[in-house]
Amino acid sequence: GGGAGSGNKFLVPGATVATMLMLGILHARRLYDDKKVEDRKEKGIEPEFSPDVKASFMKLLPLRSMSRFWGHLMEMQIPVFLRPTVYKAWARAFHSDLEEAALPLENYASLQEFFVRKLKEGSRPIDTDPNCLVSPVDGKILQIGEIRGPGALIDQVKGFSYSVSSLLGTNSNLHINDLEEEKSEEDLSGVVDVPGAKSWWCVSLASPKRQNPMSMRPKRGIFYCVIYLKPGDYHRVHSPVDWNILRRRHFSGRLFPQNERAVQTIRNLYIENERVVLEGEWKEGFIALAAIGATNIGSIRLFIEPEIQTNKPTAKLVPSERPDERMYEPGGTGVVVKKGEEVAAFYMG
Amino acid sequence: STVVLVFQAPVSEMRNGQAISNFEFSVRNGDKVKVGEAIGR
Repeated sequence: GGGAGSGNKFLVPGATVATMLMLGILHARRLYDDKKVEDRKEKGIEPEFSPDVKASFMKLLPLRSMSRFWGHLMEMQIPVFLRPTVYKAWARAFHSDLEEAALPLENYASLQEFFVRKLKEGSRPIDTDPNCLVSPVDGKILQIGEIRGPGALIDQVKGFSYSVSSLLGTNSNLHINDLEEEKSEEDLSGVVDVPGAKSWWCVSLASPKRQNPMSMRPKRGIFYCVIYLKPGDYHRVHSPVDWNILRRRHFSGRLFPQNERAVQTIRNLYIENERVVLEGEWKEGFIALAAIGATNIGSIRLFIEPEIQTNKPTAKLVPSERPDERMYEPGGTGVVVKKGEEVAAFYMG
Repeated sequence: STVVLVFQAPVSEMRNGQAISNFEFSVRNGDKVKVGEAIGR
């Protein structure tokens, strides 16, 4: 028994050392990979799509259960005297700016409350130029551009793209197609698709030679902007323009991580992940905003529809084809939202 | 997490021999942005 006892005596410390060693090696490998990414960026080498074994391994992980467990952990109440220490440690680790928090740190009962904090009045002045779109979130611009030609693709990263219709939903108001020659100008007129109305958006990407040169209407293109929010960023979503939100689509999907390494290695990241799409119209025509969740930040709440539930345990393993869709005020003008107004927030878990 | 904006806006075109410049982004890939800052005009 003694031998076995002494064997057991070394088991726990041995396992602990081995785990710490493994975590240390993983962390060092992570630092090395990040250093490589930084070096490439400094040399102006644009990251390219390079799927690896880890990415395919991701599909096997119970990401949704991990995400929901993380959410429960983040909602645990922290004793008041410990709150400033915990939130300062979080701010140091994720480069958050504590000065902007609207409330004293003691007022945030949990890390979740701190994560979805409001900012002090005036922390984010809204550009009032009527001809500009403003950023709806704090973050880093990953991709911007104009969508051209058939397929209407957006780059996930150099070497891999996805289609707008798979991001927004195949029954989006945005019909991307190349117009035939005989379509007249009025077919291009975009009037919002509202049940009962006799009109619909047809936003063509017909090549300029096909569009009627004599028409007085300004030609319109479709543009996109992809913004990545780091864990330490302010995570409320504001309105980029004055617009009417006409419909909401919720795709339950998966919860792959969304960090820069994931963008470069996981195929179809944005069109497989859980996301909420708000679609409507602004003074220049169609506009849509897709809020896409990740493993650690898997929940999206809408201030215009508080009852919506995301990151549910029952979400189908295989991303459901048909998203859950809702028309706001069918037949009406939808929900009118001003530029800079809060429309949603990301939550952890 | 990630936010993707997709929107319609006027494109640059020639009219009566004049170039009318329309929507242009005021940010580039890799830029840090904050809520409320212009990303295009």
